[in-house]
Amino acid sequence: KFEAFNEAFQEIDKNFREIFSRLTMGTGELKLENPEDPFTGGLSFAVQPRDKKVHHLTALSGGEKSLTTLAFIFSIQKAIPAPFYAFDEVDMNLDGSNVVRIAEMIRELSHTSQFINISLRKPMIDAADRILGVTIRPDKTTLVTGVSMDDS
Amino acid sequence: KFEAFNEAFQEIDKNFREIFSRLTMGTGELKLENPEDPFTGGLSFAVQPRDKKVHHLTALSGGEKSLTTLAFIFSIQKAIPAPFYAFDEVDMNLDGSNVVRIAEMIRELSHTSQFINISLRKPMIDAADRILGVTIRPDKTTLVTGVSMDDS
Amino acid sequence: MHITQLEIDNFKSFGRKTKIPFLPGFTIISGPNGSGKSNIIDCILFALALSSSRHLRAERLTDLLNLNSDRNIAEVEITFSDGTIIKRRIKRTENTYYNYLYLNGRSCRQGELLDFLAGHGIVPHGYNVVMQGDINRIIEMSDTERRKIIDEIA
Amino acid sequence: MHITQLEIDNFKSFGRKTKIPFLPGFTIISGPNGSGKSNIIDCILFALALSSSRHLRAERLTDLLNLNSDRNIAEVEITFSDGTIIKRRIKRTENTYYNYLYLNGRSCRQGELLDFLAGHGIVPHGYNVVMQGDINRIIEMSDTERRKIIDEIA
Ligand SMILES: Nc1ncnc2c1ncn2[C@@H]1O[C@H](COP(=O)(O)OP(=O)(O)OP(=O)(O)O)[C@@H](O)[C@H]1O
Ligand SMILES: Nc1ncnc2c1ncn2[C@@H]1O[C@H](COP(=O)(O)OP(=O)(O)OP(=O)(O)O)[C@@H](O)[C@H]1O
Ligand SMILES: [Mg+2]
Ligand SMILES: [Mg+2]
Repeated sequence: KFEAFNEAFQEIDKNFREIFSRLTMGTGELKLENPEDPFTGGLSFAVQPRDKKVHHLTALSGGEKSLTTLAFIFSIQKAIPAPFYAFDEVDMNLDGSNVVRIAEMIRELSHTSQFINISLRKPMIDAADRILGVTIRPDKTTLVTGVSMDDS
Repeated sequence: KFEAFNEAFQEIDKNFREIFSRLTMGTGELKLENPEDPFTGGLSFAVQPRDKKVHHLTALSGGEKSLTTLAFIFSIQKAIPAPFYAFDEVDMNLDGSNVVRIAEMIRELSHTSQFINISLRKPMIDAADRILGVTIRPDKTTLVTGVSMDDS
Repeated sequence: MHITQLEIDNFKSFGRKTKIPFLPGFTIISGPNGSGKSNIIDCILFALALSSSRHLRAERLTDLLNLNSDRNIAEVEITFSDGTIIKRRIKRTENTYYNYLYLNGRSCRQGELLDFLAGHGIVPHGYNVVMQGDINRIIEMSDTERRKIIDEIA
Repeated sequence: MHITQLEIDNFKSFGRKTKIPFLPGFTIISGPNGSGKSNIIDCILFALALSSSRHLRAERLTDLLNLNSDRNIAEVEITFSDGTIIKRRIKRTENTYYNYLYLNGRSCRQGELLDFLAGHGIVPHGYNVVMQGDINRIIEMSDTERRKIIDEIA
């Protein structure tokens, strides 16, 4: 059990450092409270977006929190991919250029896992393989229209 | 005290009905639990965005909740304007056309109150009288650059 | 084991039977506020029994039945690429309701389904599903809870 | 009584003295994630003593002092169109910290300032300030709390 946890943790932490610095131009890593006996402690993030000194996770901005969370989810995906990912407007706190970065990242990861994302932001919609349009009919029921882009 | 409350409530409710239907093409009103003695009960929203039947406020979508909240704040502003309003990304849940609607509404209300809004969405930024740009200097401190548009 | 089809009938705003095909790769769902996008994610969480009614923005399970129809059954069926089919149905009666779960055509209990899914890398608190407004949950949870995410997957 | 100027020194990410002019009408603040936009709203809530340190995303008031500087004082001053000037300063010492509030140059207590502001339509839970991520708070609060919003303003 300790072996399995440690192996997974090391790989996820390695991925996290790489992905976090790619997304935020800063440095970040995962920190175990008790590396000798992980099950007695917790797991935290030691992050410095754009290499700013950060006191506490709560002082991060809304966008920085979202980038940290997404970097964590992606670093797990790279180590142990889940069969599918369903994200509901995870880009709501991000500025335009961060939406582009996250969209590119999802495009890359979507070669090994299925991504089903809800988004209202143009750069995210533009990066997808295909778009499902959703509207309301006059009788108030939901209609889904498949817009199949070239599945290249 | 009852008089003052009731007068304010009637005016705010009237404003709410008008603003809510303008924003959502549906109908909505404020509901007092105890209209005879308001101080013993609460205040709720009875809303039907796009005239859909709604069971409970929690079943509303993220965007519909934001529109309802903004309609409420605006209906208070019209009755008893505060000296200034500071909104931090209140448009994060809204689709493009709802951002335009809210931006237009704020433009109108900004003739009687000062609005200081933080936003990442283009239609909101385009609707403003002026933009303050905020960036990070190399020493990690915040720099504010005033971009003064024609103050027409 | 990705999702290839979702079939929804009388669940939330899906008052009419709806079949949604899914392909591997990157699919975006977009549309106006209130049109039913998040309800699609709710369908997935409902059918896979991964979420309580509170998380599905309903007070009781029967609130998930389409409000505007008088039909007493709501059903969601998910088909996966490896042929697995998971279906869940709620049936409302006068005084109570019934909750049915099917794994490849055979009725099963929630525990059995969750074990089956865990074997395929789908766990209840798995970070493969992020609901609307929930993106900062992982930052705001306790350090211990966060560590448990890795426990479950390792 | 709208805001005409904000002067910030050594508060959060404002490591250098910053003067921000404000005009009536509709002003947008925009810029990249993490650049310090929400910190401007935090300055206003801090100077007007409308918010606790937890709401300002700090554990203790001294966390509001710029991390990268070794100066022990942070100060925010707000000037309004009717000439009112409100200033708040925190001074950190070895073992403790001091919190100073000034209304038009004269030192005052928090209660006095809140009464003054209430007289001008600015109340602590007033819905004229909506913090980031807080837009759905009014929907999610209890009916009684919601009614109190109108009590305070009537
Ligand atoms: N049981 C039900 N019967 C009918 N309609 C329902 C039911 N439950 C929820 N709805 C409707 O579904 C709508 C919400 O849908 P949903 O949350 O999926 O919207 P959305 O497309 O995600 O919007 P947003 O972009 O604002 O997040 C609400 O307007 C609500 O009235
Ligand atoms: N005491 C402090 N000293 C120095 N920097 C601080 C302090 N407190 C917070 N910060 C920094 O301020 C930044 C957050 O700023 P803020 O929340 O205003 O960003 P923002 O522009 O609103 O971003 P977003 O668009 O993501 O919401 C964080 O990166 C944090 O490190
Ligand atoms: Mg939604
Ligand atoms: Mg912010």
